[in-house]
Amino acid sequence: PHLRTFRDEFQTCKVEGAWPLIDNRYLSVQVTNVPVVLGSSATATSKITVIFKSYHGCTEQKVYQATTEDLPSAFQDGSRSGGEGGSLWIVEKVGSGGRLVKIQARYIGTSIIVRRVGRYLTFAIRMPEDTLDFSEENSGLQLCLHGCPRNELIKEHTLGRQPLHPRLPGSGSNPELGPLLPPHQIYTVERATAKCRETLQVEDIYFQSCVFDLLTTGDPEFSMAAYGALEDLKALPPSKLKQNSPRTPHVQQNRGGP
Amino acid sequence: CRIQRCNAEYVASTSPSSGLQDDSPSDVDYCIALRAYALCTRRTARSCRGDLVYHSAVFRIKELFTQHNCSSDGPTSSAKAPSTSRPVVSELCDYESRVLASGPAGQGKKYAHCGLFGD
Repeated sequence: PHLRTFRDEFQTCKVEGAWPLIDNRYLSVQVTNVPVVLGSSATATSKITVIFKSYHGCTEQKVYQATTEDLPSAFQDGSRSGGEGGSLWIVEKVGSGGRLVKIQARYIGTSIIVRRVGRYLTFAIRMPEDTLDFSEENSGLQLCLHGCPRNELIKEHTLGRQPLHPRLPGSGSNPELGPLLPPHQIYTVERATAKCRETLQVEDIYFQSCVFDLLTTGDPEFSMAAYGALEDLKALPPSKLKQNSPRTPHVQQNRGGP
Repeated sequence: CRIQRCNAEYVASTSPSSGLQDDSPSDVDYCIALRAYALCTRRTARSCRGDLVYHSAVFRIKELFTQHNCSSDGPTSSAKAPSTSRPVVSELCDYESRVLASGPAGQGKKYAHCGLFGD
């Protein structure tokens, strides 16, 4: 999946299997990623578990779990809210990017959105910086805090300074991707770019992710994942992310196509 | 190492002139102050490694948690209290009102975003 960290680093990672996104004194988030295409190291998220840890005087421990088969609008214990004075609650919404569940943890100023896009899940969170404790020692592996380990990295960007000509799968420039075996249809860069332009107005990192996903999977449903991620970003303000000008030049034309 | 700043903030928040309603803080207020103190020391842990004042503070905080029967989880700053009463629980459990209550420094709180999507 594509990861945007709390430090605004933007990465595309393999991270197959179960990985922790966040693990601090307030909450723990773990995801499970599964391969999407035979022969590619790319994976997508099939399960998300969020544990809101007990917070004295505000909420007892609550667990939320979503899978590709089930995106519940309740915690595991069946409740839709918890804590004192509605400090923790879930609401379900249907937006243009698909069905989503929003969890609000008022006591820690935190909002989470879990979406199902096509067959897979997306995750977005907004937390106050002062609850993150970047400097904490032994904070362990947390993808949202530290990004992916180097050996899990497929691609890396810097927000606001991303290259206009990203390396794309099929260009022969990334040997880690291996041969692609699209299960649906073959997308050329031109077709993938055109498809992503249907939903994304600005040719930024999210747009590049959309093109990447179409080229990697050949699955048109993946074009909605980046769109949904952007919608979540807008729904969880304020954010430091600045989108580039809509006039950004086109993504590099890949004559070699997959 | 910013342990002295943590110490000063803790002393200020528990002193009689800290703006609390009574001369001595309630148990709830005291535990909030203590948790904020613990959080402050954790944040400065890396730069304070080996500093005797820091390590003494960490040791003392553990003792104070036990001594005052405070839980280590819970709010670290108090909600703005009405002039005649203590903050109610729902206010303590509302982060936004807590940071607003913490004064001008709390009004510019920054948020961070993390997202995972696509393949």
